[in-house]
Amino acid sequence: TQPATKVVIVTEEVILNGVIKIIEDIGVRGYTVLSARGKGSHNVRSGGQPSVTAAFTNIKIEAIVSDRAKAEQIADTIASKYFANYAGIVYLSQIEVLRGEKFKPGFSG
Amino acid sequence: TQPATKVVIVTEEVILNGVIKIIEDIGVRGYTVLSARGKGSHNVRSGGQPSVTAAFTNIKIEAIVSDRAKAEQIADTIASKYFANYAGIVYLSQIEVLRGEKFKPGFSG
Amino acid sequence: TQPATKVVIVTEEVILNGVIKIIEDIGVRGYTVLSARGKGSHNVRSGGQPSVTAAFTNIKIEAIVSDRAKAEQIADTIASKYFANYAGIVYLSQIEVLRGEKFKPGFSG
Amino acid sequence: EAVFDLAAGLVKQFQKPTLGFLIAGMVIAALGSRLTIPDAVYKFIVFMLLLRIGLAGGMEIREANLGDMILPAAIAVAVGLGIVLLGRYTLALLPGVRKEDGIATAGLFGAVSGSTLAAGMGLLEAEGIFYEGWVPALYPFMDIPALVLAIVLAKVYLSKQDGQSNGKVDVWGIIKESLQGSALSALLLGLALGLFTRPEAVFESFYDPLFKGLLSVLMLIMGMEAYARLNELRKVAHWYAVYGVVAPLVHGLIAFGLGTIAHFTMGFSPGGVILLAVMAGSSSDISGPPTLRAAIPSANPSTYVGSSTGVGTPVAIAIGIPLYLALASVVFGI
Amino acid sequence: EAVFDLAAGLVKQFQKPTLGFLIAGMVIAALGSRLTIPDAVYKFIVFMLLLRIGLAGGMEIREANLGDMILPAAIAVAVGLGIVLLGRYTLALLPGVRKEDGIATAGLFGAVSGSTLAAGMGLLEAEGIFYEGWVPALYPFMDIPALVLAIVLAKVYLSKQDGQSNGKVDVWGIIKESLQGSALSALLLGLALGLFTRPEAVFESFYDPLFKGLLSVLMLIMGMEAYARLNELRKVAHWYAVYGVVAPLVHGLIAFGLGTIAHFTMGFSPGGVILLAVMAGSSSDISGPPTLRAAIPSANPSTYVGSSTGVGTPVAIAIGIPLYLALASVVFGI
Amino acid sequence: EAVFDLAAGLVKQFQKPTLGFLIAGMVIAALGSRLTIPDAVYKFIVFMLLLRIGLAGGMEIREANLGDMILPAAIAVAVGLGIVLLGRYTLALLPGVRKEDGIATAGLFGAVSGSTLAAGMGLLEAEGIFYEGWVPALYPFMDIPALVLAIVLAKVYLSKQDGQSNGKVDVWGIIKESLQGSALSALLLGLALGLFTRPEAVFESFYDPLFKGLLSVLMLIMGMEAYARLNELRKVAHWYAVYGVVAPLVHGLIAFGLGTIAHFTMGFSPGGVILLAVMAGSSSDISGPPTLRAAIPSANPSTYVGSSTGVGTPVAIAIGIPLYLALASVVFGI
Ligand SMILES: Nc1ncnc2c1ncn2[C@@H]1O[C@H](COP(=O)(O)O)[C@@H](O)[C@H]1O
Ligand SMILES: Nc1ncnc2c1ncn2[C@@H]1O[C@H](COP(=O)(O)O)[C@@H](O)[C@H]1O
Ligand SMILES: Nc1ncnc2c1ncn2[C@@H]1O[C@H](COP(=O)(O)O)[C@@H](O)[C@H]1O
Repeated sequence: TQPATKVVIVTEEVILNGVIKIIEDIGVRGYTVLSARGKGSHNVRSGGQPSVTAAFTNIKIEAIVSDRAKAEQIADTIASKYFANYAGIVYLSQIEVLRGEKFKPGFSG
Repeated sequence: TQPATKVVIVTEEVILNGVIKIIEDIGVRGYTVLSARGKGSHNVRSGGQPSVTAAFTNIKIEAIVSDRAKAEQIADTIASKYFANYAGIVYLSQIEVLRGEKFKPGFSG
Repeated sequence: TQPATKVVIVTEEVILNGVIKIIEDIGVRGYTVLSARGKGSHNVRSGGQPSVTAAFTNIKIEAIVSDRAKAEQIADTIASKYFANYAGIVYLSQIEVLRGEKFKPGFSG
Repeated sequence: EAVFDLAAGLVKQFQKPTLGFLIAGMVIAALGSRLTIPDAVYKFIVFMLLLRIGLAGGMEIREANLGDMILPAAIAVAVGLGIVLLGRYTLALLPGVRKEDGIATAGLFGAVSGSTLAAGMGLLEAEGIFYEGWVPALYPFMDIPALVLAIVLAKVYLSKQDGQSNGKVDVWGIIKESLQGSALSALLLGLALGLFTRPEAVFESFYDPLFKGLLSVLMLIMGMEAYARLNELRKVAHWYAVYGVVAPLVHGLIAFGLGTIAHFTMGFSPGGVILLAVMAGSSSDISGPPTLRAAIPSANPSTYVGSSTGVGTPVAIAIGIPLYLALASVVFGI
Repeated sequence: EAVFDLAAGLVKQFQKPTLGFLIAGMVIAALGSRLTIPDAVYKFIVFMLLLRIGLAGGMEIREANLGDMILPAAIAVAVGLGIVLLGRYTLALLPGVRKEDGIATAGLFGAVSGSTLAAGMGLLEAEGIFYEGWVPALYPFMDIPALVLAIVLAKVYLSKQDGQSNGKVDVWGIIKESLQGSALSALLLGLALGLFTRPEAVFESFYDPLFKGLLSVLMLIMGMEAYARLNELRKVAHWYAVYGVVAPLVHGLIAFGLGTIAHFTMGFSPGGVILLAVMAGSSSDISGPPTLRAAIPSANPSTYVGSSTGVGTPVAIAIGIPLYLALASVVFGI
Repeated sequence: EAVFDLAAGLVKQFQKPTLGFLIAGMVIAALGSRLTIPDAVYKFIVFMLLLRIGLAGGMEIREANLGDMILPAAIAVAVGLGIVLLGRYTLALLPGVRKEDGIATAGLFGAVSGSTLAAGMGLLEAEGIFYEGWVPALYPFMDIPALVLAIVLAKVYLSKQDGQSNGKVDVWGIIKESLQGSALSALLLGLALGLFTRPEAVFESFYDPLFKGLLSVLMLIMGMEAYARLNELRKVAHWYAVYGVVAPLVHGLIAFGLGTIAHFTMGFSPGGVILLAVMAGSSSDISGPPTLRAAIPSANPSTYVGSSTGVGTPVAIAIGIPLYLALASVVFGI
């Protein structure tokens, strides 16, 4: 196995497309999105999803990158661009991938 | 980046409010909830959700804490209070956060 | 706490049963499944779920194992059996569990 | 002759959509079908059915003589409590049955199932048998006391086990929790809207016409669900399955008897007697389990959910309802 | 006498299912009910209602005289823009209100709420009051200019703050984004289908009959939602709540006045005047917030969503619509 | 003259709601609308339509002469197998087309699409053309043999590639897997209920009245989905798009021809001939892809799903169905 870094972002659904764009612009070609709900410092229900319908209004985005520097770049870019106004957190987690070649930025499948 | 600990709990949905209360009572102000389903030692379908409707009956709760001791306290409290009767697991994962101040217990956003 | 390894697989929903079988055949008795969607090298929308209905077509499977070797065996078996044809990634993450006995392969709850 | 008649009658009953869809659900689940009704649709169907039941009840209560409701309501409470006590001193004492599991199971059988009640109403309306619109409003009168008593008995038993002398039970909290549940909220919402507003237009254009159809889909779900839970029952003592077959009919007949007394004393309708029996014979599948799971954590859900959803509800609908209808035609000549 | 009449009239209005369900929703949310309508059902109901509104409008536009639409469309645009300007120089100047929050809130109140419009149409149809089928098609004429202006004003203000002289605003991008939203897409889809195809059969067998019933469920959701958002308003200046009570009625009356002019000049129907007032008084809950959240990130959603969904929509439906109906019976004698 | 007639006829067809919604779906997806129908609603609509088709079929089979079904059933099987063989020796041999992708695509086109079948039935009922109620029950007779044959051919080809001489194919497992799928389960469930119970009341009050409306929403979804998949087709050889245009019509006309023979030999209704052609021309979107994805993993889903959902289904509905109707009016004079 090879070491890699997983960037995890939990934020409002309204900025999903923006976050994906940042990830792809930095050269990372894959990501995974999950529905989430949560509570944080903002405790903001943005975007008008009715709370009574128990809608999941946050999203959790995970992007696996083999290059640690790229991972930090993704995290920094997203935090500085969005988290002044939008609710969100970002963190990094060390993982090991089986077949490393897939996660090198620029790998085009 | 600063090191932090992520507490992850996968358990039955019926005790969600109780788990959140424990997290908040210990002073952690944020958490993320995801829908999950799974199989464990209990293999219990609690709470009456029909299995045929493919409902997700478990929840996965993630709470990020900067203080390792608090993280263990959350894990211990939840495990001892609930896991004798309810299906559930809890584990800790080391992560790195970008802006550490948000995750200090007591930080009030 | 005791160290353990979490195997994470993100792949197409059509092979869920196959992946679960591999996990159980190796002797791991528990796993957690979450709905996910994502983009990777395949960018394949398999299985016919309409994309317009915003259906989550991927699944994320997490299995916690206390024995590192078993974790790698699960990862290798799934990758070699499925990832030549199906879209999917697999990675390992070091975690710490509170009550370790539950995750020893063969533990029967 | 009579047996043949009864058998023919039973076949005819099973050809009714309500029972037909229930049995079809069990069959296709047994055949391994991957057909699933999305959870969002299931939840919405339960909401629509209970709202409609409440609306009809509320609109009728406006004109009804509230005095007529007192005796049936009292019977409902008595039956609910009685079922739990009966279970406490039968099922819970059997070998292989843990006390708290037996009490929790009796609690679910004392409570009421919205799907079974809707099935009963559907069959009565198909047969054209009249019942007072407020009878379904007796649902909470039977449901809540049964759940509360079951929780109290379980706590008392468990605290004796642990050597504590007084397990405090927050009765008002349990009542509040039950009333706030999604099933009872929909019923009470309907009752309030039927009582205080004029919902006739939307009742007749939407909630009432869709009732039969939505009920058929719910019967299909309950049938598929029953088969799924039946598997779970295999892991526990077989008494839960036996109880699931016997209890609905015993409870239903007891309530039928008491209801008949109400019929001859204050004119309670035969349809009302049947519905009272249906509610007594029903075992909660939707609202009861989460309440018990939270209040009696040490009880094993495989027992009470398996017994109620896996055996109790199919028996209450497929055998119980036709039985009460047959009995009513003998006793009341309808 | 008149006051008693008005009060009796108001009670009678509240007994209408539409208002009854809205108020019932607020009540059961206040009582802590855990009843939830699944998000998938909520989204589908909004789709069905707007599609039906669009179909009816499109089918009517086929025969309508397009010239009749010009003046009301102009009024719609003027009112939409006017509301935002009005809010910019009232709400946004109050103490404790941040400029961008005030502008965003005014933007939502200038925009249109599909649920309020549907409620208005439901009540008009229940009363049997005629309105031109194309009036609901004025929705985007009021909604989009209001949102665009609010975003432009916010950007101008924020760029002045930051010392930049020209905050570029991609107006066409915002218009496109709004038109592609799920609510407006459903409305425009319906209009196009009504105009270019013959949907009468499916309109009369499906979309129209279900309208009233689905509207009642949506009113329930909006009532529950209003209560939930009311809580969020407590965290911000109380002016947002005051604005939420006053603004819908002021905006509605302004539009009523302008609509009346159109009535006497080119024969705009009284029902059309009422709907124009309903749209002006409505505040967007579904499509407006995401657009503003993306365009004006620094505005705090608790203010504009709390004001619109927590106060504005209940007031616009429960007080506004009966008010315009009463006014219309005085002015137009219907 | 004739061309003008045909064009006018085609425009008139497109004005039918069924086709109108399909085209509207493609248009709004092309315009970038973010309108989405929730997945739970989509799944429930497919369930409701197939259950209704099955119920109608089952109720009719009760009175039907089973002998009449033999020839059409044989034709259905023959057409299903024939389509796969035809595709194997045309599409799969084209340059740039991998054999297993071509075979999988032919498999989907041999299979049947529930949405296309429902669209065909909707248009026949709108035109008042009679068809035997059991004709839709021929669905599995065409669908399953086609999928099985496609999987067998793919396995044979792949095992030759790998040098193994005998790729075992668990035919019974594939048949079972297909029958247990959600689409076929709903159809078979309906057939069984129609056959063995008396579902007339719930059929006429719920499943039948909602059919047209739910079909229109499904057409909208299929239209939006077709546009989304069209994008995916760009990544693979253009032959898949060509096949998607030509194949539905060729397959439909072959079946029409065989069906006409059945008409003149044993009185198969013209409506039945049209439906047989519709089923032959349809390409599975819902139940086929997961079966192939699991059985032929090395086939690239972008090819077969893109060809079927992106091109095949829109062509089969928008061009195929009007074509068979026009042909039937010539051949059978209806
Ligand atoms: N300490 C935490 N642990 C886990 N998730 C968090 C935490 N804080 C915030 N979040 C998540 O991040 C989202 C936005 O956080 P915030 O920006 O703090 O409002 C919340 O809705 C949560 O889902
Ligand atoms: N080894 C494991 N790996 C991942 N998830 C697990 C594991 N064991 C249990 N779980 C999750 O925890 C839930 C409760 O587990 P249990 O208490 O063992 O029944 C299950 O439903 C799973 O979702
Ligand atoms: N770099 C990555 N980070 C996170 N998730 C990924 C990554 N690459 C792929 N995935 C996930 O794995 C799935 C299949 O990937 P692939 O086999 O590369 O198409 C995608 O749909 C994503 O959900």
